[in-house]
Amino acid sequence: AVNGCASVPHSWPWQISLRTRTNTHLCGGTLIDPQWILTAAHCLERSSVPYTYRIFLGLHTAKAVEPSVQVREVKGIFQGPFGADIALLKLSSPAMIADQVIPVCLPEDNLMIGSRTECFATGWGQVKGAGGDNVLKQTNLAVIENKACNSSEFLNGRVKKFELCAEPINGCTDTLQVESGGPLVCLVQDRFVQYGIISGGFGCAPPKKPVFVRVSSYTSWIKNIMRTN
Amino acid sequence: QGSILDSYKKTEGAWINAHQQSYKANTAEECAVRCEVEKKFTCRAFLFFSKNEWCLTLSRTSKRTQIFKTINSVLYEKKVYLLECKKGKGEDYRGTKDRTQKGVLCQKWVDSALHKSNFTPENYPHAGLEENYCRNPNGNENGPWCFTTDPATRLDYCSIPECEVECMQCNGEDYSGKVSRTESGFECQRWDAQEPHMHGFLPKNFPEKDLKMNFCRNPDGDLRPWCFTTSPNKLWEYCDIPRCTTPPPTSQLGYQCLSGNGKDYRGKIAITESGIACQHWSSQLPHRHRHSPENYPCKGLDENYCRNPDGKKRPWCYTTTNTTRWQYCSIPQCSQSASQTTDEDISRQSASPEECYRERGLDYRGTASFTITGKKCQAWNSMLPHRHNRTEKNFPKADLRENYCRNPDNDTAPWCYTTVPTVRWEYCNLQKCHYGEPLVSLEPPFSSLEPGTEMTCIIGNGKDYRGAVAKTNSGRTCQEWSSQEPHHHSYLTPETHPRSGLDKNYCRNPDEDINGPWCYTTDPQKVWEYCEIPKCAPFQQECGKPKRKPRRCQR
Repeated sequence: AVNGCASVPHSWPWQISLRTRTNTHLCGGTLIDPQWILTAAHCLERSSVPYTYRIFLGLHTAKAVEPSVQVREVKGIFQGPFGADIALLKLSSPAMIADQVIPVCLPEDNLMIGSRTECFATGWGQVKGAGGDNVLKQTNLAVIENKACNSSEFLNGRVKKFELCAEPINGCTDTLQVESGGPLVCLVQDRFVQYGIISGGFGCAPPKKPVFVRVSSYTSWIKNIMRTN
Repeated sequence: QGSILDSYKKTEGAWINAHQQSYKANTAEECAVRCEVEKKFTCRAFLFFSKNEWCLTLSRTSKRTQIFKTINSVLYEKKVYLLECKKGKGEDYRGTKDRTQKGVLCQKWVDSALHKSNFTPENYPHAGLEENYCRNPNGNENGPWCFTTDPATRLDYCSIPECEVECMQCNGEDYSGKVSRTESGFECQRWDAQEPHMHGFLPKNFPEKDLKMNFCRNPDGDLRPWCFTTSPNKLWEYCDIPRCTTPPPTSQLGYQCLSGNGKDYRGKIAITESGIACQHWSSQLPHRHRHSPENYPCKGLDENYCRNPDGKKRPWCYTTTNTTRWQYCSIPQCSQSASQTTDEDISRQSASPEECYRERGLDYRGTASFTITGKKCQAWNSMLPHRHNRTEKNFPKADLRENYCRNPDNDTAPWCYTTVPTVRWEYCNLQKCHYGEPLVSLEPPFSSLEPGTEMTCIIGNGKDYRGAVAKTNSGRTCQEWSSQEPHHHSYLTPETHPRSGLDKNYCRNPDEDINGPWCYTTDPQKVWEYCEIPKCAPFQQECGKPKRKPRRCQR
């Protein structure tokens, strides 16, 4: 996270850790249903075999030593359409919903989130100087309209409508490790809704590509995959 | 056909002090009729009290009139009296300009001591010859005029600006004209539409950017006004707006300290808050950028001074280090003497937010900026959409920063003016601190975004349903909640139930009917009917609601 901070333990209870069978953290992701995980497709580049991955839920520390931690195997991988950087993982068995394990809401199909809306990105990436290097971190960001994002000198015309830009609200101080696959969530009424998946360049330095997959562009696809599988 | 109220500007929770006449009235329309036929004075506005079925016609309103906040009244002001600009020759001008173009005070129209004339209110009863205001009773080609108080000058014209500004200053961020075609001829898409192009420039998120109709605007600090086009093959394009020949307003002179978001800061601080020297705006090293002085001629991008050319929270600059592209600067607030500002003061300015308030919240200094019904707060230093006197200057100890909720006037709780033109002010979405509770609570200080964004299924009785189903279970189309036709339902309206999401004609459950969402139908034979909306799956019922509330990062 950029210019972020350690989060309140279990205040983002949909956040999961995508790990290898040897429990090495690969990427972030989110619980969207007791048996389904949303993450970035590029997190799964090393293998297309479901059982090479594990999902850790209900954790705050990267060491996953809390009693609330649940571990599930992955039994199905569903890559997003048209090469989009989005993927669904089906768990071998449903996660048990608890105070530390709660799904995030999905946005309505094709709903556009307004520019300037304040949202949060979360992950276990390093936060230099902000403490809590081994716990889940968060940073707050403001959504930038694609037209404005595309007008920047680095992203000139490369942001597609199924992608989303956001920038740090409290100013940029450094470029820090990104947390692919993790969520960008925004408060709608009294619920957090996932509008983005951390996908590409993220930080203060010139981003190399758009930063978030726009989840609302894929809501129909997500629901369809979950319904038919 | 329109309503009699169309010619009035409506503001909830407002009051003005003026000569008045009291009437009984069941509806605002009835009161408007009273105003139209008022014999005792020229009625320019009225106050309507729906609870008491009572109204007051008022003699005075203008852009300069002080408005007070109240709880139960709705102020209706005749729009014509609020315009301080002229259309065409200005025969309809009813503003309060009372000096000629040379600055000489006008003579009262009823006064003939100095210059005698036939232009009296009696002879021209419909020409608005009130006080000594500039008027154009004879349709003069040069616009409104007046007899002067200078014995040597019988009459002179007044300098009244045109209402429609069809040229632009600087980058056209203040352009408010009606050009709605792009430079190559594409028709513009409406800002409140999502077809043919979906976009995030929602008018509600940019209340100060005047995103009306499909007019060319510049909400993102681009080089000049633009719009999304109605062509599916062309997302957006610049509009060809002529530059004004007159210089930009003198406010561009700017401040030497921080006021508001610092867009007018023109001081010489050139170092970021973490102590990095700023890059020169005219340089492209080490960071390539487009905020050059040539691209942004009115933003004061001199040397490497901290500036805010793009509407960020505070002045900032590109830094001279490769690893940090940009950073905010620490600029002393205008309310403080720069020489007295200490590191401690700056630290206090950026202190952690408080998300609950004690007692009446007089010392609340948090960053909550949404009202109890989810409306975004208007910035205290802004006079749009609501003009007011709760400014930093008038209430220097009230910390009226940005659009944060405050209680400058000893009200019962922190409040703010809202960015919704029809709702003047509301209390904020804040809770009272419990005894012993830390000032930083776990509740994030923001509220809802947009109705219709999330729950497409119903939980419980569906009172929180905000989906877009607008047909009943027998297939009838729903009546709009704001409409009283074909079924009159004054008790359940967006005004009476502002938190029930009564948007358009969507099925809702404002009265918490145990059988779920419903709507009035457009069928005159069927007043209302339930809607068929799927129940949420068990896991959806709790989605997105953490048991432990997250907290914003503290700087």
